[in-house]
Amino acid sequence: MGKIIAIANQKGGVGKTTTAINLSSALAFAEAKVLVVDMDPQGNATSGLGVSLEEGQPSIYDVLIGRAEAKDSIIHTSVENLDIIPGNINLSAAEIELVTEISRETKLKKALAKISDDYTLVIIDCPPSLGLLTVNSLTAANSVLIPLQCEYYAMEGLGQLLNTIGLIRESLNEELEMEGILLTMHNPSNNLSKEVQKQVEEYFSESLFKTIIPRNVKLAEAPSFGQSIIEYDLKSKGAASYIDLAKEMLERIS
Amino acid sequence: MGKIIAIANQKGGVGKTTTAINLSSALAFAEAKVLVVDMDPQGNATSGLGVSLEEGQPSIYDVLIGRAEAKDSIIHTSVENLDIIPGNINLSAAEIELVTEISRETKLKKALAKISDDYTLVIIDCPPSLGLLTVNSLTAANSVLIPLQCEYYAMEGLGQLLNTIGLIRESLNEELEMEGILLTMHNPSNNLSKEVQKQVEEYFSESLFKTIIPRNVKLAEAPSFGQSIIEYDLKSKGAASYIDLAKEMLERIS
Ligand SMILES: Nc1ncnc2c1ncn2[C@@H]1O[C@H](COP(=O)(O)OP(=O)(O)OP(=O)(O)O)[C@@H](O)[C@H]1O
Ligand SMILES: Nc1ncnc2c1ncn2[C@@H]1O[C@H](COP(=O)(O)OP(=O)(O)OP(=O)(O)O)[C@@H](O)[C@H]1O
Ligand SMILES: [Mg+2]
Ligand SMILES: [Mg+2]
Repeated sequence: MGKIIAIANQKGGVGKTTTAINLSSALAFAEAKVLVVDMDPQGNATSGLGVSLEEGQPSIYDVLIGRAEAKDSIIHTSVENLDIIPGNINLSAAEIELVTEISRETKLKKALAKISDDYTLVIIDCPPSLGLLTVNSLTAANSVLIPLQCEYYAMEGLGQLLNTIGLIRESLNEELEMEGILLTMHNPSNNLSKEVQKQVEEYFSESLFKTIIPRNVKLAEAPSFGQSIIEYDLKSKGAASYIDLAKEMLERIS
Repeated sequence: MGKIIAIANQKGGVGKTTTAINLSSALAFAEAKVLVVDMDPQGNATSGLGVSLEEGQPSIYDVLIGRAEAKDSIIHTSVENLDIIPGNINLSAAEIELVTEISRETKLKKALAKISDDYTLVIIDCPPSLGLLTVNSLTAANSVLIPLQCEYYAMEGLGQLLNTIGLIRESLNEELEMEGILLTMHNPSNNLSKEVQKQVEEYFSESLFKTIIPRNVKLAEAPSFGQSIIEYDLKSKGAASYIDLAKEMLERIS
């Protein structure tokens, strides 16, 4: 029970949050019990799921610094079977506050161990960096899902990311596996997209998800309504692709 | 002489590097002497300008930790009048190494003070976070240029960013001004783009650049050739928009 997947890529704007929200929603609609953990100080997964943190309500920051338990920080979203531990700007303080703490890299792992059995899947949305918040997420996770935008800079950063995952596996989390590389914002009529797809298929074919997420404006519209794509526009290509991805994931988990 | 502009936004993938490279190239073609400082551990501005760091060549990381002088870290790019102090993965170590240093926020300011008079303009490309690297950049800068992708999450993060700029102005750099907000990846046929544009015009009209950068695939293709848009495809809409932006900037500087 309770597989933990970190969605990570230090390159910004590649679809980490969009994947965290829409994969978890599609899985929740398929009756899996899913928890999203928002480890990004921007708090995009929190607002994208229509959740706003009330004054005094604990966030993942409070859990990391030991001021709150994970179970007391869980919020139910408007989607059945989908919960979230919210993130907010306080998280950027955690990067500095945790630096001098003992076992600073395993704070999240210890916190999630107490609750992960209550869920089929825990999905962690990471910030665009390889700092302590992402290190904590990769240390807590059983596997890592890498959204890869079909563009040049995203390809360039992949080497650094795979390096970091290797270092974490050696020193902090020997079970960390590769869940897979997910091509995002793919545009079949654009040479750059096709070029990146070809390169990834050549070097990383065994890690590549069969599902490819197309560029689809509905995916960019949905968060302004605090809804996943499943609720916002079930007939869109964006929804269809994340439902396909959820099916691929369910085959792996069962 | 030597105005220093930081290009910052903690939201990932909004066009910081694309703006740093193409604005500085357009200015360099207009005979301004420009220095780009790559403060992002991804090193995208460095590779996007076709520069690769040789073994033993100092990067901005070496300058920050006091191992090299800024003037010894400058590399000439293939574009006349355009130099760069490169960035690389070592920078992510700086975030942790600098935390316990005295005056950790002013390392970059002190380093650039020695060389900024040799240039018309110094442009700093920031990583997608509000950590020590961005704080150093905002402390060293005379003004901040904010690329704003015309999408929901980007709008949402603007408040946090303006807050952080205010804090820096109060405690670390009282001269820090707003250079302006630049709309990027704008698509006039897409409602979301138009909606974000309307909101920004309503709340921030006096900070908004007249120039708007359109979504243009040529801008995403250019970095794979290590070229700015000016060299890669001068006739593209992407090149035209960054040339317009450079003209707006030149009017302000002179
Ligand atoms: N397949 C897609 N088609 C169209 N737009 C998309 C798609 N996926 C994501 N977007 C939009 O692109 C932008 C970047 O996506 P998102 O915020 O999910 O990336 P991220 O990797 O989480 O960014 P960050 O690095 O800032 O955390 C957002 O505005 C989002 O709505
Ligand atoms: N106007 C544009 N039209 C089309 N593509 C663009 C445009 N501007 C940038 N891009 C592409 O979008 C992606 C994100 O841009 P860029 O890397 O410059 O953003 P960034 O803010 O520097 O990202 P990060 O937060 O990772 O540093 C890149 O692949 C880039 O080539
Ligand atoms: Mg995100
Ligand atoms: Mg960048």
